[in-house]
Amino acid sequence: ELPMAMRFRKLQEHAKEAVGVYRSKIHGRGLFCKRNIDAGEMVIEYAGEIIRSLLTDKREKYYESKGIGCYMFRIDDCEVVDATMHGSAARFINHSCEPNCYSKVIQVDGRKHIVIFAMRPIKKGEELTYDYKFPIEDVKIPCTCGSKRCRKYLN
Amino acid sequence: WSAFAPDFKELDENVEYDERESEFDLEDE
Amino acid sequence: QVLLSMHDRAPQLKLSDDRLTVTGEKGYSMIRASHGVVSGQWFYEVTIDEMQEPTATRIGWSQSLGNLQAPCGYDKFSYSWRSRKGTRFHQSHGYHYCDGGYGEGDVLGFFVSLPVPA
Repeated sequence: ELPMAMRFRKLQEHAKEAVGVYRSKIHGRGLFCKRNIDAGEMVIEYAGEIIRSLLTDKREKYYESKGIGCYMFRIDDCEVVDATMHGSAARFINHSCEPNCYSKVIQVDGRKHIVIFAMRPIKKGEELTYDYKFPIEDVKIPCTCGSKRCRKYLN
Repeated sequence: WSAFAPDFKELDENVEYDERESEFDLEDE
Repeated sequence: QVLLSMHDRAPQLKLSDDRLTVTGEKGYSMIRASHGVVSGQWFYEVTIDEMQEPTATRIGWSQSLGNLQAPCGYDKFSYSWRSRKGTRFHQSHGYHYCDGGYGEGDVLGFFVSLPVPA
């Protein structure tokens, strides 16, 4: 019920108490809940390096050439958060076709931030997941979320 | 967890990337 | 009157009230003039008011499709001359153009000769 900016400042202090990175059945490592989280609660910021959109292609090619998995999240038409080499634990959040979290871009003190929110109450020990909403493409990436309503492919 | 990814740096908040003068260049003289 | 364009530019650039001076900071981005040319021979001059190390400029000619969130000379739509080393750029390839570059206080001239379209 507090204003978004105030909630965000509190999040920066307390995010590490709520979430942690552990082995995931979905894919390698994932983001997990360390205490019960309420529906609508701010969970963690998807923090990283803020880069201009035009630089994403070049970075993607570089990461691919090094065999590094790419972790980017679009803020808006102009900017992207690149958490590949510098980021918060949110970069480990896995996709699910039945997610328990969603993302939102919020503005605090004139700066934009991508924040992960809980869609519903989440119990301690649950993996936090989010719907990546990849654009549809011809070359399909299989989905390993294992949910009942799995769409089979990420894209 | 950051120990699992070499050269990875954990951040508490966003960092604005400082572009180099040659950031966009494919090739320089 | 040809001036720096209010709208045909990257929004983060600071334009003076008289639209004759532009100031940039951080990464490269572009501003174009209020008017373009189609054919014939055209020339314009620029004075570098302020450009301390390690900042740099790339100035030249651009078509309307040239990307504004990149330096002039980034894609196939623009051509530029860089202050550092005096390199010329097109499609993000830098070629040697002259020895040394230009700096604060210099007056630069840019000429283009375009054929009459068929």
